[in-house]
Amino acid sequence: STFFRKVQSSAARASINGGGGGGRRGSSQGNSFFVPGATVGTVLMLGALHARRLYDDKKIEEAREKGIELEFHPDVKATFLSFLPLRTISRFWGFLTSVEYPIWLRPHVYNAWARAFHSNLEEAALPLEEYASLRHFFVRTLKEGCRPIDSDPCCLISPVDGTVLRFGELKEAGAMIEQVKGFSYSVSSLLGAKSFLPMTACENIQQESGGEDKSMGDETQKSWWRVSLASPKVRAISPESPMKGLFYCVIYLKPGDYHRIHSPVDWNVLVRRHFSGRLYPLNERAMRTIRNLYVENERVVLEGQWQEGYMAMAAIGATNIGSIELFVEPTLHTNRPRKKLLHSEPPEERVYEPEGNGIMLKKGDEVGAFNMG
Amino acid sequence: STVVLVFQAPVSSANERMPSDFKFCIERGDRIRMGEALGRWHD
Repeated sequence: STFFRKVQSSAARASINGGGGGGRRGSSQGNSFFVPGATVGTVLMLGALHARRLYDDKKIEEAREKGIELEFHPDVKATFLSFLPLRTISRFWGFLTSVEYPIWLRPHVYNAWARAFHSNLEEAALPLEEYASLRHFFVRTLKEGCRPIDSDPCCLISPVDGTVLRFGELKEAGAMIEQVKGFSYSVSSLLGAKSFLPMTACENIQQESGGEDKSMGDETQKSWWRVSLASPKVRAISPESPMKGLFYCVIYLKPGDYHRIHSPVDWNVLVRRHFSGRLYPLNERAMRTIRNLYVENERVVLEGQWQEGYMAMAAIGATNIGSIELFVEPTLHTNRPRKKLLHSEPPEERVYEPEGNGIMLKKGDEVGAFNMG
Repeated sequence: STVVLVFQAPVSSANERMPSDFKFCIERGDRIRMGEALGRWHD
């Protein structure tokens, strides 16, 4: 605002100095200052926001290095997000990023993107001029040999490029995964109530699920209005315990990462489930402030069997990367315009044929991709 | 965007002489690339 006041006062001075017929000239000079001034102001504001974000990220990183866990802490800004038309915003973002650039502009745009989000452009399979739009560039394939697959037959590989957020064995009643310290969500809510998750009946659920962790069950008792607005799938805690040897891993993909999803092992995909939920952002701040983030967001779940038993992979969308494409089912469309107000529809499910065998995927095979918007 | 994997993996029973437990070979906050091992077990 100081900058604009200066620009306005200099414009006014120019107008006074010009006087009479010269006043018109002075006014046009003021206008010509105003446009670059507004641009500079916008750039400065974006720069300040980016600097603040980097500072926050650094603080979080430092805290993590010191062993301080991020804690769940809902805030007003997060509540405000639920009133925004995030799906419409996401779809509009998709439309914007689908706009084709002239060939001479493409390397500049993609280089700027790579600098901002730390992408390695040397890995891109095609020359930058061949990516017609940012959306096309975002789901780029990689050069042959950029991602060697671990050849150990007794290993499970990462299906994506990303940052490991959580991993471990599911032992607790209800099979809960911690979102951040102080809040957990249940795996059956994430994968669907009809999932084949190997569980065993548990009689001591009250004793086992209680304690220091504010799990979903506790929250639902405390907050009736949240229960009434939440979809049915997130209300109840499962009265069962996971079988021994059930593990999980949560991997977060930053905007600069390679955004294709691959198969982690050789497995048979039997069922696909599409949850048409919300499209909250999935960044660190959102994780700390939005309840049931992964359970509420739009996602596609693939479920099947591998040599060691059960296998499920959930690809969860966000505001900027809202649509999930499955190469094994090209007809699936996600991030569709929403007709109903409440987010309580059951997931749309498809059993892959032939029944009992499903679709065979090899370790490292491309399964799908996250698209912009 | 985020990917969550849920899977069964080998765990050895108490009376096995050679443990064949699945072990993650990653740490929280690690950057991982597609194709790198998340965890291993012994045959």
